[in-house]
Order: sequence, then C-alpha cells, then structure tokens
Amino acid sequence: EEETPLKDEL
Amino acid sequence: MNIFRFLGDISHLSAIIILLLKIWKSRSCAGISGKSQLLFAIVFTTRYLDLFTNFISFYNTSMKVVYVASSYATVWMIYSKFKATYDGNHDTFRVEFLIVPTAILSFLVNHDFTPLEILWTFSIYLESVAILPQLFMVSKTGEAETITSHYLFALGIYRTLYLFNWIWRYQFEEFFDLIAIVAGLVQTVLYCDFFYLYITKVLKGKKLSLPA
Repeated sequence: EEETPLKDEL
Repeated sequence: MNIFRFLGDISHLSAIIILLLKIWKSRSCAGISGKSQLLFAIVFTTRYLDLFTNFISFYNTSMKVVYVASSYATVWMIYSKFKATYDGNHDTFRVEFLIVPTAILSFLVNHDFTPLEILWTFSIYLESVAILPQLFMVSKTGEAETITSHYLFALGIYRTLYLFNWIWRYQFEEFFDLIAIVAGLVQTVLYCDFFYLYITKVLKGKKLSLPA
C-alpha cells in the first residue's frame, strides 16, 4: 500500500 | 522548508492577525462574513486533529495552535462580542452548498479511507471554497474596507505561494499531493478577480468598490 503523504504542511 | 512555503505561512498568519486586529481595534466586524470565518474554524479543526496523534516540529505545532485559536477567537468576536456590528443581512451565502458537496467528495476522493484522513481531505476541499461567502458579501455590498482588502489579499496569496512550494517540492523532493494541489488551484482561481481589483484599485490608494 502507498503511504499517504506526510502532513508536514499547514 | 522552501521560501515559498515559508512566505505562504507568513502571509496566512498575517491575514489572520490583520482580521483579528481590524475587528478588535474598530470594535466592529462590519463587512466581514461570519459564515466564512465559521467555515475556516471548521477547516482548521478538522485538519489539525493530528495535533493529538503526530508531532512534526515545534514550528508546525505552534502554527496549528495559533490558527485554530485565532479562528475561534474571530468567530467568537463576530457571533458574540461584537454581534451588534455583524452585517448578517448581507451574509446570506448558503453554506450547506459548500459543506455538503465537499463532505461527499472527501468520502469519494481521499488518500486513505480512515476517519482522520477523510477529515483532513474534507478540510482541504472546504478551505478551497470557504472564502466564497466573504467574496459574495463583498459583491453584494459592492465594496470592501481597505483593511478587509488587505486581509483578503494576504489570505489569497498564501495558497498561491503554496502552489509554487508544491512545484518546488515536486522538482527537488519528488513530493506531491494531488488532493492539495488541485484544491489549491481551485482556491487560487477563486481569488483571481479579487487580485485584479486589489492591484488596480487598492494598491493605487483607492477603496475597493465594484461597479453598480
């Protein structure tokens, strides 16, 4: 499974 | 973090502070759409639930806390503290037309079918259209105070700067998040008309007013 994108943005 | 992302965050923060100060100093929320502010409070609440599950950085956490707290402060000022000055008669956009479709879309198009991920996606979609009640109010009254125009410009340019940030990240980090990019494009497009008026009128010292 693809990782969901890292939520490092606001 | 690249320069576009940083400037985007700063302009977002500036927008929030400009609005808070405008209302607090003038003791009035005339010309401000309470509905848009309510939508932004929902946006921040549903997006930053990861405050409880993930720690990314001190910067990240503090900005999120400031965004959430200030959005609630703004809503409180409009609907409680300075309620008498709130121009509800002109704030007539039907927010269910924004909330329902974005909620449905977030169930259909998301990265992962989990509660946190769906709420995050919902917040991205809702943010892209949350300014519509405010823009509707400006078009209905045909004018906006200059300080409100500065607020709208700072808020609009923030997502535009994020678009450049995403181009940068795709180029140098091979990172991209299609949901955020498409929503960010929609969000930016909604401001284009306003950007034009801002540059041609407000920056030349005139008040923003629309032809009757």
